[in-house]
Amino acid sequence: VLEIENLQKIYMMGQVPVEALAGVSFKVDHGELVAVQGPSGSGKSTLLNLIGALDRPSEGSVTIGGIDAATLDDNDLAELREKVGFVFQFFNLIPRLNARENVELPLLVAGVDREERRARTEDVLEKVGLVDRMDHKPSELSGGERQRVAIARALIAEPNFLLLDEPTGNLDTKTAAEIMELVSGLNQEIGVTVIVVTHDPEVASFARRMIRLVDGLIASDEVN
Amino acid sequence: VLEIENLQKIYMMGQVPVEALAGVSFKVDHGELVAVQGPSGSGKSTLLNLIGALDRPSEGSVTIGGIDAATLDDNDLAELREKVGFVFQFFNLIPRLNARENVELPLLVAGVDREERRARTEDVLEKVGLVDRMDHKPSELSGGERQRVAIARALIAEPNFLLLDEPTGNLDTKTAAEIMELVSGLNQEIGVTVIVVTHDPEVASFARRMIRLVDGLIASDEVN
Ligand SMILES: Nc1ncnc2c1ncn2[C@@H]1O[C@H](COP(=O)(O)OP(=O)(O)OP(=O)(O)O)[C@@H](O)[C@H]1O
Ligand SMILES: Nc1ncnc2c1ncn2[C@@H]1O[C@H](COP(=O)(O)OP(=O)(O)OP(=O)(O)O)[C@@H](O)[C@H]1O
Ligand SMILES: [Mg+2]
Ligand SMILES: [Mg+2]
Repeated sequence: VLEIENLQKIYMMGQVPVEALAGVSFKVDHGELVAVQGPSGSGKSTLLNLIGALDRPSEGSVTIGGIDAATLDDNDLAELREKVGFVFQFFNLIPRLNARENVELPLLVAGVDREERRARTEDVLEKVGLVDRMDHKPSELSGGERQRVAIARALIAEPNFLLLDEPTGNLDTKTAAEIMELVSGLNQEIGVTVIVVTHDPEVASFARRMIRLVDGLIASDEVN
Repeated sequence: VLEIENLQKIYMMGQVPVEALAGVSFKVDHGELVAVQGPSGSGKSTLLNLIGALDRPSEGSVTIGGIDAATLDDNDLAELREKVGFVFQFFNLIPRLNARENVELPLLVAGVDREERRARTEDVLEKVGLVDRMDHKPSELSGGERQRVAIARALIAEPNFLLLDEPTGNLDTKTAAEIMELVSGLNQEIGVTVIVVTHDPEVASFARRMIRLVDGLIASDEVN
């Protein structure tokens, strides 16, 4: 499903290059659940952004389902992104939309009719424990509630590939476990491929494979 | 140092009241290090915002150093806030300022001269491990790096009271421990009073007292 080859990302700070990824290669098969760990600043979010085609690499390639993201134009990239569910580290919710509207958005974009949108949105908000907060805008939600809205939005379009960047960083242990049960259920029952970046050992324990990044390079890649 | 009496906060969602805090009372003595835990949405951030005089309670009172925050006008409130170091759950960094400028800001507001500002800013950024990222704006920093900038900004004015809202949620275990060593050092060596909201048991273990909030009420308040 995913092949990463010598992936590099260099940000230019004026004349000074910052090497976020220094050459990363690995493959992920269909239906895998992989955890990515590493110190703060080691390149985890950068890696996820490149896999999700949200940014372009400086060197190297990302191939999803046989297609090299670098060969796609902006329209095709947008189509690719629809098949991938993404939970950003800081959520990227739309401030003036409420929880229901934020979660519904991917279905609105996909042209799903109103009736079905409403039903599927309420269903997934129920699964993340936010039925009582559907009409709240992000500024009217707690940190963990916003995070769960972002998770619900990533799940609503039933993607077969999930990229999760610290999905439980703002959740208590019990809520975090419930979210990971949900994700691991999708992985085991319908074969959704998952890559989850996490600092939390409890969350990493759901994965069967653990990749460790240090200073933009793979330090280890072990079976969990 | 701090006395909280029957504190309530009700948000109005149209006609529907949301009770974030339902009547919370406790005292914190000078030099204490207190952890606050509780499920997502249980009122932890609301409690911290009211203690830091960033919002006004619906009922009840917050008294810091003998002064009831509700009796202060906006000017006095601003003065009170200068004595309290606050790390917000989502940092509230100023996007167009770089790390150095964000951290320097409290000293700029306090009228400290440029030479001293620079030296103290570099010193505290060194303490949180960000000497190499001082010229990066928030959008050019990783999640954990932004969090450490927010922590450095809360420490720079050497407050005698620290309010930390999930200060390590985006940090790996090692960096989180380093930050808490720093905080606990300030508490033990110079008697800074600390209240830290956290979902992380490792972080909570630095505290000698643990308050647990559930549905806006204190469920337990135990010695750790
Ligand atoms: N402006 C608001 N309008 C309406 N409801 C609000 C508002 N702000 C917060 N709330 C609600 O108040 C409750 C308490 O929020 P608070 O941010 O204090 O929770 P928290 O304990 O910090 O949770 P978390 O661990 O998820 O950060 C939440 O259920 C939230 O939905
Ligand atoms: N736009 C940018 N310009 C310059 N440097 C950047 C930019 N974005 C990220 N960086 C740097 O690249 C490095 C990797 O960032 P990345 O966000 O991938 O880290 P991370 O592993 O996700 O860390 P965290 O656990 O703190 O979220 C960091 O040191 C960061 O300072
Ligand atoms: Mg990150
Ligand atoms: Mg909170």
